[in-house]
Amino acid sequence: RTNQTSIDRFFQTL
Amino acid sequence: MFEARLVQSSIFKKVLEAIKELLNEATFDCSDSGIQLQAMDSSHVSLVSLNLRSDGFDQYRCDRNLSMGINLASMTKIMKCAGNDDIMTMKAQDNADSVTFMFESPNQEKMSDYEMKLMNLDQEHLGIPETDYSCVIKLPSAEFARICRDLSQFGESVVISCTKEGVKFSAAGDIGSANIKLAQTANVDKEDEAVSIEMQEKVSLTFACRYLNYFTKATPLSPQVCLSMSAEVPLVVEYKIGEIGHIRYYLAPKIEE
Repeated sequence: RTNQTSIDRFFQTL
Repeated sequence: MFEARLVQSSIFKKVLEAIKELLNEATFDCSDSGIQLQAMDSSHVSLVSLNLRSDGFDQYRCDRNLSMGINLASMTKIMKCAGNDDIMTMKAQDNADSVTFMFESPNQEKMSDYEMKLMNLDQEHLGIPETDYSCVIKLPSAEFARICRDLSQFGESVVISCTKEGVKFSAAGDIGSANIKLAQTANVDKEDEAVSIEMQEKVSLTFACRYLNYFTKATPLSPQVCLSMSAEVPLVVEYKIGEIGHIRYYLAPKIEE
């Protein structure tokens, strides 16, 4: 199964 | 003092249409360089990044940086009061807790103004690194909207696979499966109708249909859309906004766990 990743995982919070 | 005048208020109406289903509220950051907005949807699956350059406005003045927290449903109500051909001016004082929208009819016989309260929003800003993407696909925006709409009937996910030959969109579910292949257009008279692919490496990624369909609300902004993909990073869906800027949507991929 594919799971939805979260966008926070790819971009760092400034 | 902040003041931005746009002869074509329809551009702003379309921008709002392009974000209001994905976001409930957002902060419009106004500076000397223009108006920017960055916001994640409530599930943190996607990110919207809007850039309207000051030189794209007919008049623009921003003496001090200003962050306007705006409820998008309220803004939609106000923008509905503008005629498509109206000239729009947004105005706010420094440190204001409200923003005023002024609409002038083209013959200047009708003038209206609407004041909207601003909100204090906690906003998280994400740093988006400059990336060289493995595949950059440009295609007609209406075609992309059609593909997303058609494939969402088959399943919750769309697989986008890009090779030098073309790009394939696939979906599968209870009723069966669907595949749509687009080849790079050979001879194009009309640039807007072209499909072009720049590929360094083949990529195949899976995305949620629901979000792609939200992004296609930006279709009226531009005849072309640009999709950028690299393995295991978010997809970028970009629509140019005339000579004034762009809207970019970033969508986190679905990954096999």
